[in-house]
Amino acid sequence: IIQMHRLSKVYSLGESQVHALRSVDLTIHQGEFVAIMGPSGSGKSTLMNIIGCLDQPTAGEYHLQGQRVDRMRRSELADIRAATIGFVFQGFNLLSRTSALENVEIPTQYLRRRKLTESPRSRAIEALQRVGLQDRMHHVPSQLSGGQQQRVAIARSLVNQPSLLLADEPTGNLDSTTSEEIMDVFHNLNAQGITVVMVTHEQDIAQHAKRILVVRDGIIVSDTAVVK
Amino acid sequence: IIQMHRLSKVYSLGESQVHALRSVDLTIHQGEFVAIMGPSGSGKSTLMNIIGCLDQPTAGEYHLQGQRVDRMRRSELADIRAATIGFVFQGFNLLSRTSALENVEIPTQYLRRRKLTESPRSRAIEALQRVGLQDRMHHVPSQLSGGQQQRVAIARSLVNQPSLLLADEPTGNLDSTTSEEIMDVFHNLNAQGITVVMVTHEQDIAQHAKRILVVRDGIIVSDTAVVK
Ligand SMILES: Nc1ncnc2c1ncn2[C@@H]1O[C@H](COP(=O)(O)OP(=O)(O)OP(=O)(O)O)[C@@H](O)[C@H]1O
Ligand SMILES: Nc1ncnc2c1ncn2[C@@H]1O[C@H](COP(=O)(O)OP(=O)(O)OP(=O)(O)O)[C@@H](O)[C@H]1O
Ligand SMILES: [Mg+2]
Ligand SMILES: [Mg+2]
Repeated sequence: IIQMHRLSKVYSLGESQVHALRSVDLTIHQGEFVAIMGPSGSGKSTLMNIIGCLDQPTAGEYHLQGQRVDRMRRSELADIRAATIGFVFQGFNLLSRTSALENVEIPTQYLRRRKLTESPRSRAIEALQRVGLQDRMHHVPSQLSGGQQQRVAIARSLVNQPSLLLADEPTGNLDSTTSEEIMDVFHNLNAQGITVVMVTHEQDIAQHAKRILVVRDGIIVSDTAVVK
Repeated sequence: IIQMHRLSKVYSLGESQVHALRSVDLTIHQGEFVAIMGPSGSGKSTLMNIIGCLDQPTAGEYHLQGQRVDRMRRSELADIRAATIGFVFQGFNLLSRTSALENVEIPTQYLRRRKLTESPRSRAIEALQRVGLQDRMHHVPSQLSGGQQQRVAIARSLVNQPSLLLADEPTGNLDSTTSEEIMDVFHNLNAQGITVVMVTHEQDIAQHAKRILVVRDGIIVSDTAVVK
């Protein structure tokens, strides 16, 4: 499903250049459960943003489900994201003036083909129930704890039933019990055939995946199967 | 230094009430190193905001360095915060249009008494060096990784040399090596007599403290010394 070849991302700031990703080769098949680890600033979120069609590489190729993403127009990318990808951002990216429920409903507006039979509202409520937030549906982000905001971001990523779930540090603000509940949600999705790729800095969480990639200074330095 | 008696915080949203803190009794002396743990939504950030004079309780008393904080005016609270308290927010709260260096310099403007001899700029640079961000000083938050933004927030909390450091999930976005570096910074500050109170959901990080409080449903359910 995901295929990257010699993929690079360079940020130019005035005279200096930041090589966020340097010639990354990566293949992930449908149905895999992958964890990405690595030091702060090593390129994990940059890699996730490119996988999620939110950013373009500066060199190399990226194929998603066989299509050459690095050559697509913005409107094509937007359609693919809405229909296929669920994204949990490291910084949550919730709208501050709208409730948890409204925040979770937002991706349903971008889904062109009516492939889902239930209403947007009932799908949003069900997603919030899965992350334990049914009692906080009408709170706006400033009326939610950090971990509750993180869970709203997780619920939002699930509402369009994506085939690829990308989660950047999904348990960074969650205690161990709540983190395990989120891992159960991810396991259930993966058991249904959904591809899950998550960035985490916690070894316990990474052990829930079947494969661990370690990133350092913009390259993948190790790629190992998880032994249970 | 910190004394709370029957402290409560109730949020009223329309007809419903959220009892974020229910009759908390707490004493923390100068020079302590305390970790606060507990489930998502249990009241940890609410407690930290009240300790940090960013919020007022709805019942009970809070004494900071012998003064009755729950009776002070906003200007008095602002002066105490600027002179005494360094706060690392769970959501970082960085200004998006200003660089890391400018973000770290901001608290120096609020320090009325000139108790520090070095210039604001040199203090800000030194704080960024302590968290390993000397190469990212001129980046704005959108040009920084999640863990780098978190470290800018940590550097900002140190720049006025506070006597009380409050850190809400300071390593939530940091890999284990970088987290240990931040714990070294906190240990050094604590060795100089600074009181450190941090919220964390990670047992390994909590073990760096000398005392662990566990919060559940708005009350402190356990208070134990860390055995090394
Ligand atoms: N302004 C508000 N209005 C209503 N309820 C609120 C408000 N702020 C917080 N709450 C609620 O108060 C409770 C405690 O919130 P708090 O942020 O202190 O939790 P926390 O322990 O820090 O959680 P986390 O570990 O997820 O960060 C939560 O259930 C939250 O929904
Ligand atoms: N827009 C940008 N301009 C310049 N440099 C950038 C920009 N965005 C990110 N960077 C830099 O690229 C590097 C990789 O960033 P990235 O966010 O991918 O790291 P990360 O592995 O996700 O880190 P963390 O674990 O801290 O979240 C960092 O050193 C960062 O400073
Ligand atoms: Mg990141
Ligand atoms: Mg919190």
